[in-house]
Formats: sequence, structure tokens, C-alpha cells
Amino acid sequence: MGKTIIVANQKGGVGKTTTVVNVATYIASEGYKTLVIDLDSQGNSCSGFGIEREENREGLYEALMGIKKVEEIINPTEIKNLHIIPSNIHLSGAQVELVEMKRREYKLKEEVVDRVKNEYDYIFIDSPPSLGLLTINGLVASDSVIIPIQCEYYALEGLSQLLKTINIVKHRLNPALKIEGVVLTMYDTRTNLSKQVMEEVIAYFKKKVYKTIIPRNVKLAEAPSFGKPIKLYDPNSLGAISYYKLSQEILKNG
Amino acid sequence: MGKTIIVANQKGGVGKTTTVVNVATYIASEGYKTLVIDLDSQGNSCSGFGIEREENREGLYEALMGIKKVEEIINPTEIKNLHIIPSNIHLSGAQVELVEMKRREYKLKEEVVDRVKNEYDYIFIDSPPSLGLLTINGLVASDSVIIPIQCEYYALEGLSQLLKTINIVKHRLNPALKIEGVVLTMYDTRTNLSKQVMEEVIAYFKKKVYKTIIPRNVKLAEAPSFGKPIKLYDPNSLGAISYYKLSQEILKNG
Ligand SMILES: Nc1ncnc2c1ncn2[C@@H]1O[C@H](COP(=O)(O)OP(=O)(O)OP(=O)(O)O)[C@@H](O)[C@H]1O
Ligand SMILES: Nc1ncnc2c1ncn2[C@@H]1O[C@H](COP(=O)(O)OP(=O)(O)OP(=O)(O)O)[C@@H](O)[C@H]1O
Ligand SMILES: [Mg+2]
Ligand SMILES: [Mg+2]
Repeated sequence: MGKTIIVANQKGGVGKTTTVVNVATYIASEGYKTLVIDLDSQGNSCSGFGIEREENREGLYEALMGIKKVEEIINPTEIKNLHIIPSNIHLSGAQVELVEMKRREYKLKEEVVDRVKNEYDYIFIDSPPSLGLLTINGLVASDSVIIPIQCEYYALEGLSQLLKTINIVKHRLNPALKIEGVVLTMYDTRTNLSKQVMEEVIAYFKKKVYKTIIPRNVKLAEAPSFGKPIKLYDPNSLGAISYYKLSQEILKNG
Repeated sequence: MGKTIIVANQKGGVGKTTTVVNVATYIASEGYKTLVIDLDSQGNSCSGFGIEREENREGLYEALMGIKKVEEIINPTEIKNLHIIPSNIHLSGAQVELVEMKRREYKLKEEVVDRVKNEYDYIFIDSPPSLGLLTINGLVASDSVIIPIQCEYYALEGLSQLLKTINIVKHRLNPALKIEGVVLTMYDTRTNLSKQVMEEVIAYFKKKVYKTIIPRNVKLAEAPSFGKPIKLYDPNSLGAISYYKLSQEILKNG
């Protein structure tokens, strides 16, 4: 029975997509059947796997709206055991359409995740930088949340809003939802700022913070331009080793 | 008559807030009366000026909904000639409330910007990482758009969606809207990636790209943790000099 994990944080550019693409790749490489769902209309996780955005390719939007069956929009990737449900540009309009629908918070769960959960060991959801209806759908469809936190000052500001939203979803829509873990990203050893942010995050989240810290590493930013996860682009880079270790921690926690 | 400029890009973490805070500071320091409007419920531009987020302080939400007059929510900052209209957490709920209202795309323009435009020379709007109704309100209320583009691969992907949205707003809601300029941010001289992205952006936007390129500079990331724009935190840093030069270019273009 697939464990569904959403990677969420409404602060932009903190490493949500980079975490989904690279953790999913390492977990699939360990033999676990893995699915990535791209809930962000920018489609960055598709291109992280080298799948070009085609404006008219059906994707998550069509499944959410019941136009296509979920089986029809699942795509393979070049990584064994790893499939992806791509987003497309229509997803950005879905927010407004969903607002008027009944059970609007459950669309992703009922139309997509519940229908495929048994075929995968892990399902990772990449979310957009917002706490709107799409991200709410992702939280309702998930068993747990991984929160990436960039080691910079602005990234601390939105955390209380994110935790409030997680709690509201937990109390009203998905009682089983829990925080899987908090991962510190883009840690820069040259500055004091990263260390200060790390200390604040550990003081607040305590054991929930993964021991693995993801360093700022330019190879991680270069890999998507070659359409490859870091494991295929530069497996011996600091970025790759840190995402490998993070994947092991996630698997260990079960 | 105030020139209203929105800084927008739905890609997260590309330097929207950093650009608003620092350009507004340099322009105010030249003697121009300047207003910053924080349209992002995370409130990062407030904290960039050292204004702590208070959950219950009235802000932009109350003015948009007609609960408070705009004059009642304008705050001074420690920079001469610079005022700010703060956001607050209620702003994230405003999207859903606005959807049901008449002239929902004009709320920011009619309730806020048109009422204060004559008192400022420049008005800068910091927008959230999305193309939802709040950003649309920002585009409708503005004379022009500054697009910050991070010099990394994923940042290129959303550009066509952003330009489409700007064109739709221009044709249907705000015919005067134009692109003020495109600014390359977080340029890292150590990698090829930045150079490749720069070349693609210049090939596409041509003369609209500012000559000033903002380098990746840790001082820019440190300044907000002291609640200060870069001009006050470290005026001789590369980050400060580049934002000073950018402000001069913006002023020159008139
Ligand atoms: N550890 C890292 N070191 C260096 N660059 C990184 C790292 N992690 C991510 N990046 C780069 O930083 C940028 C932001 O990361 P990413 O796009 O994964 O964040 P995101 O949270 O998904 O953004 P958005 O909020 O727009 O969805 C990307 O260009 C990515 O390649
Ligand atoms: N040129 C730069 N060099 C180094 N760090 C930078 C630079 N510009 C911005 N930063 C830092 O990068 C992070 C992202 O920048 P910022 O928050 O301004 O982007 P944004 O587009 O406003 O993000 P969001 O999409 O969440 O609103 C912040 O922590 C900021 O301090
Ligand atoms: Mg992303
Ligand atoms: Mg911002």
C-alpha cells in the first residue's frame, strides 16, 4: 500500500522540486515502485526527469476534472520503477474551477491517489509555492508532509502559516496527516546565516529535522538543464551524496 | 503622478522581494516619494524593512475588502521618503473571497492604488509566487512590470505562462500595461549555467533586459535577518552596488 508524501512549503524556491525529483530517484533505484505527481503548473518536476512540457499533453488537470482516467496520464521515466503524472498549464486554472465543485478538497485523493495507491510503494507529490486549493488537495491526499526549509532568513517567516494550514487540514479533512520530516536545504557553510537558521529550525522541530542537511551545491542546479536527476548527472557530487543519505533516512523511518 | 511598477514572476525564490526592498530604498534615497505594497501574505517585504509581522495588524487585506481606508494602513519605514502597506495572514484567504466579488480584478486598483497614486512618485508592488487573483490585481493596478529571472534552469520554464498572463491582462483589463524591464538575478560567475540562462534571456527579451545583472551575493541574503535593506546593511557589497546601479537604470528609463 503506497505511502503518499507531499513535499510542501509556500515559500518559493526552497527546493521542493529538487527534493521530490532526487529523493524519488534514489528510492526507485532501491527497488521501490515510485510515483511522482506534479501538482505545480510550472511543470518543473517533469523537466527534472527530462520530460518536455507539451502544452497539450493531458496530465493531472484532466484526471482531476474527470476528463481522463488516471491510468491514461501516467508516464514512465528513464528511471526504472519510477513513473510520473505530469502537470500542464491548465492546472493553474484548476484552482478557480475546483472552488465551485463539491468535495473540492478531495479531488486529488478520490480521482487520482486512491486509484493508484496500491500499485506503488511510495508516491511523492511536488506542490506549488502556495497554500491554495491545489496544495490543500495534496495535503488531503497524503499520509505525511516533508517540509524543505532553505537556510535563509525569509524562509523562516512562512512556517507558522504552513503549520497552521497543516493543522487545519488534519483536523477537518485528513486526520491521519502527520509531518514526515523537515529537511534543511541550500546550507552554505561559508556564512553564519545558514547556521543561525539551522539552530532555529532544530530548536522548533526537534527530532523531526532530518540529520542529513542538503548543502548549496551548483551540480543540483545544473542537473535539471540536462533533464537528469543528480544520481544520473553527477552521482559523486556533494548534492548527490546528501540526497542519497536523505533517501536512506526516509526509508528507515518507514 | 506615481508610476506603479509590479515585480512579478510565479517562479518561487527568484528575488522579487529582494528587488522590491532594495530598488525602493535606493529610489527613495534619491528623494523620490516611494510606496511599497506587499501583496504576498508571507510579508517578506515588511520584514526586509524591519517591520515585524503582527498577526492582527491591519494591512492590505482590510483595504481590499473596504474595512479600512488606505490612509489608515500606510506605515512609515526607517528610510526617508519610503512608506509601506503591509500584508498580513488574511491576505492568503483573500483569493477565495475576491473570486465572488464584482470587479474582482480591480480591487487593488480602485480601493488602494488610485487613492494614493498622486502622493508618490513611485509605487512598487511585491507579488506572491503565483498567477492567481492577487497577482492579477497587481497587474491591473500597475503601469508596468519588472520581471526578475534567477539565472537557473527551472526559472526559464514558467516564462511563457507569465508572458501569456501579462498579455491577457493587457488585452482585457489594463491596456496600458507594459514590461518595464527584465532583471537577471543570482548570477553566479563560477558556473556555466548562469551564462547559458543569461544568453537565452537576452536572446528572447533583447533590449528589455537591464544591463545591470544582480550577482549571487550572501550579503543580500543576510540583510533581511537584520531587518535592513542592503543600503543600510552593507552599502559597499557587490549586492548593494548592483541594486544601486539597477535603480539608476530604472530611474533613467523614466
Ligand atoms: N541544494 C541546492 N543547491 C543549489 N541549488 C539548488 C539546491 N536545491 C535547489 N537548487 C536550485 O534552486 C532553485 C530552486 O529550487 P527548486 O526549484 O527545487 O525549489 P522549489 O521550492 O521547487 O521552487 P518553487 O517554489 O518555484 O516550486 C532551482 O533552480 C534549483 O535548481
Ligand atoms: N542576489 C542574491 N544573492 C544571494 N541571495 C539572494 C539574492 N537575491 C535574493 N536572495 C535570497 O534568496 C532568497 C529568495 O529571494 P526572495 O525571497 O527575494 O525571492 P522571491 O522571489 O521574493 O521569493 P517568493 O517567490 O517566495 O516570494 C531569499 O532568502 C533572499 O534573501
Ligand atoms: Mg518547484
Ligand atoms: Mg517574495
